[in-house]
Amino acid sequence: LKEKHKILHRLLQNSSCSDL
Amino acid sequence: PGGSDLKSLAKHVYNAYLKNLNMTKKKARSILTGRTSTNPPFVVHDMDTLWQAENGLVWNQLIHGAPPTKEIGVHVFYRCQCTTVETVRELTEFAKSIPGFVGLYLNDQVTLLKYGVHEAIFCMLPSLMNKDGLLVANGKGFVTREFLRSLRRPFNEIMEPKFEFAVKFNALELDDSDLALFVAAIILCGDRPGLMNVRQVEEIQDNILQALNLHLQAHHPDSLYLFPKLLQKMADLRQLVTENAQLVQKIKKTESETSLHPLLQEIYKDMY
Repeated sequence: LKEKHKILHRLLQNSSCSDL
Repeated sequence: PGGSDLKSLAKHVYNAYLKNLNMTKKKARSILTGRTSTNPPFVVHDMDTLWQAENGLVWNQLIHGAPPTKEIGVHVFYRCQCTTVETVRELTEFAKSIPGFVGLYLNDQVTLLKYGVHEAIFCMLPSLMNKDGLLVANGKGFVTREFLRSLRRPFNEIMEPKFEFAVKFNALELDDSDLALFVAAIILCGDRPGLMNVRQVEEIQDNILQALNLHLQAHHPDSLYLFPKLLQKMADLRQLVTENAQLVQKIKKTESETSLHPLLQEIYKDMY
């Protein structure tokens, strides 16, 4: 699931996500 | 949990909603009804007014990552995607503030968001809608339903089902404190495919639903059966999301030059 949902993972672990 | 615990849970979830979700129903309704001192929204009702809105910076952000397009339906589709992505980001922060959520397996947090965010978005959209259109660009614009209906197929099919849902949902007259708990209950749903620890999710959702039921009894004492009506809306939202996912698949297939944001690709992949 982690591999397929990298952006969701990053959103959950950090509040900012530069590629949004 | 006792009544006071449920009350404090309701308050906590409401505060998390106010902190993380930018456009509240209260703010949207004050703009839609003209009860605000700020400028009324710029009305987008045809190609010219859409172009004026884009050039007059009604929208804060440009559309990033998507190929430039001259086709109006595609352009509107990209705008919908921008708003969805931003709301997914807000909802993720909101979810993290729901007691118990960050204690779940990371895998389950991903699953809950994957399946829950669109249902949450479609139950918050009615806050921005009336039967004639919807607020966009943080309340600075208002896009008419007729204009969205006038786009060519399949882009004219994106928003119309959401308007039909919104008209019925708005009749329940929920406010932000009700919506906060309802959105939390949608996200913490124990029957999402692939959850590792179903019971842990169900326990959190059960608490939220108890808090919602108690809150509705106190907040809407004259509205009979509001709680079961909302449980029914959860099923309706699931149907709305399934249809939306099918439409996105259709657009992907038939509109080969149209791109989908990477976050939305992740969410839709192997969804239903």
